[in-house]
Amino acid sequence: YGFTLPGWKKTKLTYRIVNYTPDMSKEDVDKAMEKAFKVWSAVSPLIFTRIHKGIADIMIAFGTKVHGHCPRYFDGPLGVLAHAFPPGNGLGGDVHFDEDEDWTTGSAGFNLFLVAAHEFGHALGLSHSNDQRALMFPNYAYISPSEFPLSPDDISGIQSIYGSPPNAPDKRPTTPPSPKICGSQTSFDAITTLRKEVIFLKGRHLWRVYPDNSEAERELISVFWPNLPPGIEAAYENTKDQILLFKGNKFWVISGYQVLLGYPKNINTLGFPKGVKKVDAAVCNKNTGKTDFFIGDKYWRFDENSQSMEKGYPRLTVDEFPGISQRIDAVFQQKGLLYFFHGSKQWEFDPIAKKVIREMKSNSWFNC
Amino acid sequence: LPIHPEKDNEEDAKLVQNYLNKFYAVEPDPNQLGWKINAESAAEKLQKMQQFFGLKVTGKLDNETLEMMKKPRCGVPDVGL
Repeated sequence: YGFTLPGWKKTKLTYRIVNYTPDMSKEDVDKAMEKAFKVWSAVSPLIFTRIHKGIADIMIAFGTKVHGHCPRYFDGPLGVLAHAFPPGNGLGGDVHFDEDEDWTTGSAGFNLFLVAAHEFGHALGLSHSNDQRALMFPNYAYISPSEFPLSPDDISGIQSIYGSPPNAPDKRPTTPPSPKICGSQTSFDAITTLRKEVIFLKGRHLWRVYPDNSEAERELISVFWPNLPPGIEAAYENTKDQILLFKGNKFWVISGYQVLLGYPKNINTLGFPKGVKKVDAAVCNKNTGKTDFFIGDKYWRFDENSQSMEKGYPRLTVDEFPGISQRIDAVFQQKGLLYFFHGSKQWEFDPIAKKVIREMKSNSWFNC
Repeated sequence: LPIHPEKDNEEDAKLVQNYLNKFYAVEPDPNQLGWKINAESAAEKLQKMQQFFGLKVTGKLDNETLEMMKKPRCGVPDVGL
């Protein structure tokens, strides 16, 4: 992380939303801004109060190209999304958003909450971090708004200027509570075995489950693999005591804690045609040494021995796996049976009898 | 009609120049009087950008560097006064 001193000389700060984007309802804009300030107040002594008139410490506005007295200009769609100024008078602390962008509450366009939280970091005195996991990394990266967006790097940065929240029990960067794993709608991005354990991945977190005593450990993915992005989409353990992790058209091979050199590579090096842009789920059948990649309603079969994609694929998943007709989020193999996940449901499948044995909740592997 | 490759390079060159000036030009120190003695070269700025993003530091434009420059981002410079 980096910061410009001295930061604000006070912990009670005001903000004012000067104008609005037509892309979102005023209510959604207000909520996004409030939530973005809460990100920083959760891990520091700072308190943010909204005012509706006059000059606030942090003035928030939407503009295009040359806008008002701002010395920086915007550049139309994409490119620069927003900018902000370090603490101080006048423009100090102010935050501007490029109205030529498509501002949203979700993953389409640019998520206003995420961009605002980044710019408020500048308005509080942080500069850009070269830690790709950090919210203060300069490039936009979408993460689910239900995830807490600050990395330990961001938390250390803001706490080096303002200290910890008054009632924090110890000095370690504090990360608010984890996503609810026992919630009724719990789903997973990817799941893989790793020797005796099963690793569930979702957003920035992973859970290591030891099936025989269903004990689970939660951790940030970046603690194990700092250079991996959040939101891994598929994962599987191959026959060489390695796991492969997929996101978009890239994949990484991991052995132990090490990401092997030369990765990420493009998935077309595995034999996918150019048109395939991502992998939904994958599982390696330890008995046959064949890996099935699931994409949409189809699957490809890869021979781990010859390291090549088998001919005659893709095929319809439901043909080989009767009863599995949904797009698959994740799949893994345990004691010869396959477990297919979609949203909050999973199906236990017997590949020899070729039939679904039962349907369960996705979080049935956790001691809920 | 196929886009003329030179034109592509031209646009990329402009993008790179604009990117380096916007995010990797150390802003002049208001207290400094007179000319700046050693203006940074584009290659030096490019190296700084490649270092910041964890790319191969060559001072030369390659696909990975160009791809990084084309990503939507924050308008605050990556290097300050």
